[in-house]
Amino acid sequence: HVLQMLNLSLLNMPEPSDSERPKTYVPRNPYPTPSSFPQTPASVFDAPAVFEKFDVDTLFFIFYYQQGTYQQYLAARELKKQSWRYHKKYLTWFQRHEEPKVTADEYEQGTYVYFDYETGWCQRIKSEFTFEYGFLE
Amino acid sequence: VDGELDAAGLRAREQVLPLWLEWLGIYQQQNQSDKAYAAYLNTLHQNGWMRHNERGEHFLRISCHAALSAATDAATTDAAAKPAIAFAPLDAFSKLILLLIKSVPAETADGARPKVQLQLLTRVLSVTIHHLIRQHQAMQYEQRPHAFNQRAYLRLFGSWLFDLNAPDPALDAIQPQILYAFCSAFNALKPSRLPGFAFAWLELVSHRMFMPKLLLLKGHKGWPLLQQLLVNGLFAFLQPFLAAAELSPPVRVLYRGALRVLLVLLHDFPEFLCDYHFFFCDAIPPSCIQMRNLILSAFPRNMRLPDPFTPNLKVDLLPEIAQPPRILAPFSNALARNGFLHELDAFLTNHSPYSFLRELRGHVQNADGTHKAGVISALVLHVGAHAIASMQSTHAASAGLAHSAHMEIYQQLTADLNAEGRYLFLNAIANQLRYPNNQTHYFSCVLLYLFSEAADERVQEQITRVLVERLIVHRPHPWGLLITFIELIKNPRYSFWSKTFTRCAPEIERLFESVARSCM
Amino acid sequence: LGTDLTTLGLNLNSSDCLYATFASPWADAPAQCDPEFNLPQCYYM
Repeated sequence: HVLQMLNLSLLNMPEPSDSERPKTYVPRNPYPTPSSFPQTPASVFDAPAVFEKFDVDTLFFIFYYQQGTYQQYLAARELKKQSWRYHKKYLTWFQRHEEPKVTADEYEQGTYVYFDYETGWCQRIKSEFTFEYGFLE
Repeated sequence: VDGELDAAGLRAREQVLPLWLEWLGIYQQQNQSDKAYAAYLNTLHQNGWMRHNERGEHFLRISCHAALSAATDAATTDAAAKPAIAFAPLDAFSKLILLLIKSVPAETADGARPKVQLQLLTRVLSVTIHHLIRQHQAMQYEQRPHAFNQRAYLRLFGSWLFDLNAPDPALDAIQPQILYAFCSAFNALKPSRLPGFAFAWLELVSHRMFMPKLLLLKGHKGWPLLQQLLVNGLFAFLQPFLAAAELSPPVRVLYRGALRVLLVLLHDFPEFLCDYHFFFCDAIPPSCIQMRNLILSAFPRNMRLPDPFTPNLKVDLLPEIAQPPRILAPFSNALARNGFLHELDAFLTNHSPYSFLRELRGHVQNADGTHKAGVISALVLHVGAHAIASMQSTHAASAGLAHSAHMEIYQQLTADLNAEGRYLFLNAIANQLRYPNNQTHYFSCVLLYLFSEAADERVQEQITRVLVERLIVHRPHPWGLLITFIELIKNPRYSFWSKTFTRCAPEIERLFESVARSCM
Repeated sequence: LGTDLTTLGLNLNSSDCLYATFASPWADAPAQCDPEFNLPQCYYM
């Protein structure tokens, strides 16, 4: 009897699609683009290796415009690999322009490059800046 | 569900179905919005459908039934074809439940929010389990093969495992209770109870959002739960089928599936297999040699195994060889349950009375002459653990082996048991030949000592068989097994190659030569 | 004589955990899935 049940169970053998996540990529404010345009991100953007090829501007674009996605995660990871550090108060990325003048337990001080995503969408130099480690993500 | 609804339930049904269809519409909109979700959930809360009462129960049962019916009604009528499944209603229902759990108001009375969330999850799981069991019974007893489709429930439970176990601040307060709730659910759905759900069950228990999470819980809190699911749920069910020589197609598929799950555990969580090896070896039939080897090959990740083929490897000088393995199975309980633990310990301590030795066989045999494999395993391990402890306390290392009470028990069993009983006994010893630890070393010496002291060459042949049948199957091979066999064939003390059974047939002779070559 | 366990579709030599891409006990290949990732709250604008 049990074997008969098992045979029936084999008939309804689970399939890979049964446990795939429904692809829930939902554009926040969908713009009516021609259907020939890709409607979901290409799977190539799921590969971490491809992010090493992007220039920093592209990584910032993905970071700020693909919020909450795996791509944002990969962009942040690549930025960190390129010695950028995310500041949790200014919500932007900093990179040492030179060795810091002062290094203490709680902070470091010196000249940094940071990414201005709000006004210029460009990198700017900031001297005499104190980077408090409490704001380091 | 209709058959089980009373008048109030039927009235509720008239109200719930439109609500369910409304939700389905919202869910299937192209650009779903949080606003639409919030408005719908608000409606449910305001109309009392979310309370923990009969009305709330009706809502869950009727919407669960509606989702599952819509998903499987799409099934074909062709009995031979595989019934199709519509995922949308199932994904809609699982999403609704996720939102209901996450939307339990934060200001719920006196911090009871986690409790209310867990209560809701438990109610949903029990409604789904109730539905599953009833449909399974319809398939089982009403000869309606398509009444039950495991894939629909797999989809539901799988979605919840993804959504509820993903890192999410809104759910952190009810972890690991969420995992425990799924453990209870999967225990209730185990294959021995619902064989028609067996494949989905193993997929859920080994799910990447469940099994690893359970094993990664702090303090190994999830280890006993997974051990219970695998041993009582899977291996206890498979045991009678695997003991048969021929595996039926569904059992073969389940067996291969179990091998994959064990390989993931061997690769990612070897310590789990190490600590629970006794439970697994007890549950896996002796005929499943490779599966058992897989479990016995596990070793702690921080350990570097010395190459067993190193010429003149001094096993007894290895630092790890003095370390005791961790064994989480209360293996002596089986002896107490069979009423002779106390006498056994008395004999081990006082080396008397000798009458106890003669009664041993009776303790490990059933009335019909078959043997209590679990009791034999427990006896072997209990005596060995006792021997190691007493050797360590008296610091009499190898001297303690020969004329000890412990060895007399092993030799008595070797002499008294028939071939089947002795095979189980020797297997119980070979099941302790694992990674370098003091039990592997002790039992390796015991096996070799029994071989060298055996008066009857058939015993030596059987000891050899127990080792060789574990070596000729595909890898992996436990480290302790390899070093024991290499010692047996290399050390002139055992004059292995002079034994007639090594040349009893041309293919046997070739087998020994090939195994010897691979070992050299 | 058992099964050649290297043919069950699991990359046993992988230095990464197998469970993260374990598709199912019936699958002959790892799952193609978004690995689990966690975005700190401060990344959200």
